[in-house]
Amino acid sequence: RKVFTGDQVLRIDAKSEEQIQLLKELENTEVLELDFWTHPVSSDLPVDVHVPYVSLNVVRRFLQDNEIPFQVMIEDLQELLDKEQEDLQHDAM
Amino acid sequence: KGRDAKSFDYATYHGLETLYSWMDSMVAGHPNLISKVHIGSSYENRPMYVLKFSTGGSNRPAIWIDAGIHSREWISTASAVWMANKLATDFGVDPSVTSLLGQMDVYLMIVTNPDGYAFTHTNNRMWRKTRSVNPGSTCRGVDPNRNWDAGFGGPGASKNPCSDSYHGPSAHSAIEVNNIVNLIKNHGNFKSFISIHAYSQLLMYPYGYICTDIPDQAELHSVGQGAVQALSSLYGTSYKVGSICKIIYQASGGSIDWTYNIGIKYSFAFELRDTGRYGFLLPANQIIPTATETWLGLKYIMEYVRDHPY
Repeated sequence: RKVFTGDQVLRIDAKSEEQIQLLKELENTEVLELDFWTHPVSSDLPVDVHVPYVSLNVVRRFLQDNEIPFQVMIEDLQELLDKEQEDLQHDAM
Repeated sequence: KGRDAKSFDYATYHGLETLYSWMDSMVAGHPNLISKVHIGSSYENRPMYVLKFSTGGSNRPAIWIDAGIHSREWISTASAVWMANKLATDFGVDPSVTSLLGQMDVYLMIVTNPDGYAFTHTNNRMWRKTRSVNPGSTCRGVDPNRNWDAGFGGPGASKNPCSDSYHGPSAHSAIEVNNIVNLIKNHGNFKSFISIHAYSQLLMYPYGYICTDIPDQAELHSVGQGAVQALSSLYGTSYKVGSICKIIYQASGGSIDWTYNIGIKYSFAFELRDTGRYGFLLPANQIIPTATETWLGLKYIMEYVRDHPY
């Protein structure tokens, strides 16, 4: 089972078309292994992206340097997955 | 087995085997209403089943509902399980449901991507695609909602097998998609096609592959608004209505574009809860509230389809 310890899901609120384009470039940067849960389309739709732990600093720096507002939607993805598994086992019993 | 459906825990997420066993209990519990149709096998050779709700007749006008085509969207499958039971238990009790099933058949596919769904339970909870091997690549899977013959290979889908929106080598190349395509084509009398996804709380209609309005845009928008009004009446959950291309993004190769283009006018896609607190990891305690409100929207669409034959 793949684990996602330390991974975070960021909610990004792009403020301009230019920032949307920057996020599209980020989406195409395969080495970061980003998983876009919702995609950069327009500045009136939020962008949710699952960021692997190893890419967190790079992505945060990129957003801060480009003044693209974001917040942490899921602090630690694995913790939420563990909770989900606990619930499933509890319900199964 | 009939009793099993009554004692089934609809308020939690279940693995594939449990869901397949539950399907058998639904058939056993409602022998004059529900049958299990085997429409083919998945890439990894798992059976693909559709629950057919029918009170008889031959090749009656029908409504198609699928869930779980993107395997990590567990709430769509869990909601479909609850709604299947609701449809069965309301038959003979709710006059509108009884009238609907007296005139039309409903085909409900609970797990549309069984390989992906099993993989999310055993290996990778965040998996979205099928599990097919892509020749020449170490990456597996095709996005089953980019593989339909509607603007195939256009914008909003990737030709990179490692991408989550990889469209596959050709339209309908994914066996999971082709099994559904064959059923729809062979049946020939579907009047509505509804695909259930998550998340974002949206109710969408075609097109996704181009941003021009469909000829029936006004009618489908009006039906969508009525459905969302019914859905929101329960808990106030806010939904948006619009075409895929205009409300989220241009996405080619989607199922409801293909069904609309072959003449199934009432083609819709739901994106269920939530809007960005849990994303794909919606807690199980929200399954029944989500399914209950979604049922109201789905029922509105099915009643409209029943009352507007074409």
